[in-house]
Amino acid sequence: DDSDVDHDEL
Amino acid sequence: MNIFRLSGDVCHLVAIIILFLKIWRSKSCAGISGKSQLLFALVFTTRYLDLFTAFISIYNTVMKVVFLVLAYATVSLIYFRFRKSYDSESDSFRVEFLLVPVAGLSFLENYSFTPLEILWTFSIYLESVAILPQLFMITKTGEAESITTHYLFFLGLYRTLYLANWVWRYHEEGFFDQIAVVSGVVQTIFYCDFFYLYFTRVLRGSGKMTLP
Repeated sequence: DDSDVDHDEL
Repeated sequence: MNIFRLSGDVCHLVAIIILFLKIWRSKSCAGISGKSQLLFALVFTTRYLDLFTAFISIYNTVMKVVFLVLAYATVSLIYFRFRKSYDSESDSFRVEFLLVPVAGLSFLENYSFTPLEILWTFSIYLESVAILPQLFMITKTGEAESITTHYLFFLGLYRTLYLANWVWRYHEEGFFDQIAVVSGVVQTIFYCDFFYLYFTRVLRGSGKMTLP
């Protein structure tokens, strides 16, 4: 994974 | 997950289904901006690439897949199956005026300078303006079928409910997604004028929404 930002919303 | 977020997602889904069924049943996409639908397909594609890299929940995965499938199904109805009914002359908004600034901004203002994050940011910015070709088309032709206005109502309500979700999450979890919130506010503002017309004209039963 190249990103440490999680987006849990749609 | 809170009630605002869940009802926002449901409204989003309802909006997309209304539009798909409207086109499917009437076998016509008259009055619908194919450009807005292409932009929404691009929004979902660039945002949901994390389907391949991160698992959040079954709900999250299922909704993403459903949104993607319905977005492309709608685009294919407009551009292939019922393309004879597509009013390309009224759908004359220049999408490059949206795509170029949105792409530029997503490189400048993002959480992390990685391909996935830039594409996610691009999708958030693009979503906030993706409805403009549709609103432009309605302004140009001066009217919209009531079913099209119900679609727009649910689509506008979705991001408005997300605003309530962000206020809730800020208070309950200390969560604040600046990019999504600012874009969400911008997106909601675009619907204000439409909401006013929807309540004053469509819901008072004139069948169609005609502009003054």
